[in-house]
Amino acid sequence: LIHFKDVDRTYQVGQIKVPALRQINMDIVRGEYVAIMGPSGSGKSTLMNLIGCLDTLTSGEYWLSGDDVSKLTDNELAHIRNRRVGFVFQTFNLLPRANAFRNVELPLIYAGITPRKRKDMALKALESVGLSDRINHKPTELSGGQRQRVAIARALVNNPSIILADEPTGNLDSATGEEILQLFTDLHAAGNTMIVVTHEESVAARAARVVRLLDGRIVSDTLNSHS
Amino acid sequence: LIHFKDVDRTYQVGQIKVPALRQINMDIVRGEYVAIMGPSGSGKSTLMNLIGCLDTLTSGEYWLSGDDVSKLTDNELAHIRNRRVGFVFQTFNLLPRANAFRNVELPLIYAGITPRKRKDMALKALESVGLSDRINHKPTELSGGQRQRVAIARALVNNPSIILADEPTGNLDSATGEEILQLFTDLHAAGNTMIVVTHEESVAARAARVVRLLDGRIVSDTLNSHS
Ligand SMILES: Nc1ncnc2c1ncn2[C@@H]1O[C@H](COP(=O)(O)OP(=O)(O)OP(=O)(O)O)[C@@H](O)[C@H]1O
Ligand SMILES: Nc1ncnc2c1ncn2[C@@H]1O[C@H](COP(=O)(O)OP(=O)(O)OP(=O)(O)O)[C@@H](O)[C@H]1O
Ligand SMILES: [Mg+2]
Ligand SMILES: [Mg+2]
Repeated sequence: LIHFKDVDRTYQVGQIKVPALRQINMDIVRGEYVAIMGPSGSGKSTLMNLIGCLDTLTSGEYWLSGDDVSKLTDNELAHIRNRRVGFVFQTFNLLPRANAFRNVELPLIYAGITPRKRKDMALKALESVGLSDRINHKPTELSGGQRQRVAIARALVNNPSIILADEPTGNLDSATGEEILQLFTDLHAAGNTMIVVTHEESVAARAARVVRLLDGRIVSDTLNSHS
Repeated sequence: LIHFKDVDRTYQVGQIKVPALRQINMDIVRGEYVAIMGPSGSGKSTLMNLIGCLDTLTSGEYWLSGDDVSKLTDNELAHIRNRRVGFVFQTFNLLPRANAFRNVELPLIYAGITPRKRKDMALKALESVGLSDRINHKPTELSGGQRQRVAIARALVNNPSIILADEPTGNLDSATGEEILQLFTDLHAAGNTMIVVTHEESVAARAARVVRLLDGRIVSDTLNSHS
C-alpha cells in the first residue's frame, strides 16, 4: 500500500537547510497498525504529511497503492486527501468560526453526500468520540481535548481506509484516551490501515509494529512484542 | 497567596449555560508545587485562566496575595499577567509571524528591559528548553513539541514567581518531557510557585499536591504520596 524508497525531506529556512527526514525506507501493507515514535523534532509529523500527500519529497520515491505519487495530478492528490486518507492533525486545524457539527460535516460536503445523510454521519462520528452534548460549540468554546476529539471525528466521518493520527491523545486524560484507542482498535479490526504518531508507550502498545525515528532517520522498525 | 472561595464560572453558548466550574474552594501558598488533574472537559484550563487573571469569575471570591482580584484595576491586572505570572498555554499562543527568539523576547519588551539584556535573557531561556539551534524558526517552521517549548521559554523568561503550565508535556517524548520537568523542579527549588495541569501521572508525581476536578468540581485535594 505505502512504499517509501530513499526518501529525503529537507526544509529551507533562510540560508539554512534543515534535513527533517533522511533516507527513509519503509513499507506498510493494507490493514497494518503502525505506531511512529521518536523525540520531539525527529521528523514524525513531516513523515505523516508525506504519507498523507500534504507535502512533497525533496528526493526519493513514494508509491501509494501502486501509483508513483510524484506523477499524480492535483485532482488525484485531492481525492486521496479527501476520500482515502483521514488525517488527525497534531494542531487539530479546525475551522474557528464553525461549530463542532459543521467542522465534522465538511469532508462529507466535499464528497457530495446529501444533507440528510451528512447529518446522520456527522452526528454518529461525534457520538463515537463522546461529544454529542457539544455539537453546537465552536472550537473556542471547547476544551483542548474536546477540540482534539472533534478533529478525530472529522478524520473518520467519511470512512477512509487509511487513518493517519498525529499525537491523537496528547490532550486527553487516560480514560478519554482509552475510548479513542478502543475506537482505533475497532477501525483496525474492520480492515482499515492505522498509522499513529505517539510519544506515549501505552498508545504504541496497541499497534502491531513500532517505527522509531531519531534525527530524521529510522533507527528501528520492529513488530510489537506487547500486542 | 491564592485563595478561591465558592467560585463558579459558567459559560453562555446561545441559550445554553455551561457550568465549567462549580463551588471551587482552594488555597495555594507561596512556593507550593500543585498538579491539577481530571478528565477532558472537567474545567482545568478554565481554573488556570481564572488563577492567571485571564478570565473573570461568574460568582465567588478570588484573593491573590491578599488583594481581592475583582477590585483590581486593568493596569494592576496587566501587571500580574505580564510580570508576576508566567503562563504556558495549552494551545501555545505564539505569534505566527515572529521567530522563536522574538516570541520569547516579547514579555521583556513589555517589562521595559534594555535590548542587550533582553537578548541575553531570551537566549538563556531558549537554551534552557533545548532550542538554541532553532531561534530563527517561525512557529510554522517548528515541530509541535518545539513550539510547546518556545511557549515554556516565553513563560519563564522574565522570572515570574508564579508559573501556570497547562499540559506542558502533551507534545513531548518522555526524554524531552523529563528535561522540562527537571526545569520545573529547579524553579520550584528556587522558591517559585508551580501550578501544572496534566493528564500524565508521571508529571503529577513530581508535584507535592494533586487537585482533581470532575465536571467542574474539586473531588479530591491531597498531598502526593509519591513525591
Ligand atoms: N468559551 C467557552 N464557551 C463555552 N463553553 C466552554 C468554553 N470554554 C470551555 N467550555 C466548556 O467548559 C468545560 C471545561 O472546559 P476546560 O477547557 O476548562 O476543560 P479542561 O479540563 O481543560 O479539558 P481538556 O483536558 O480537554 O483540556 C468544557 O466542557 C468545555 O466544553
Ligand atoms: N516548515 C518547516 N521549516 C523548517 N523546519 C521545519 C519545518 N517543519 C519542521 N521543521 C523542522 O524539522 C524537524 C522535524 O519536524 P517534525 O514536525 O517532523 O518533528 P516531530 O517529530 O513531529 O516533532 P514533535 O514530536 O515535537 O511534534 C524539526 O527539527 C523542525 O524544527
Ligand atoms: Mg509532530
Ligand atoms: Mg484544557
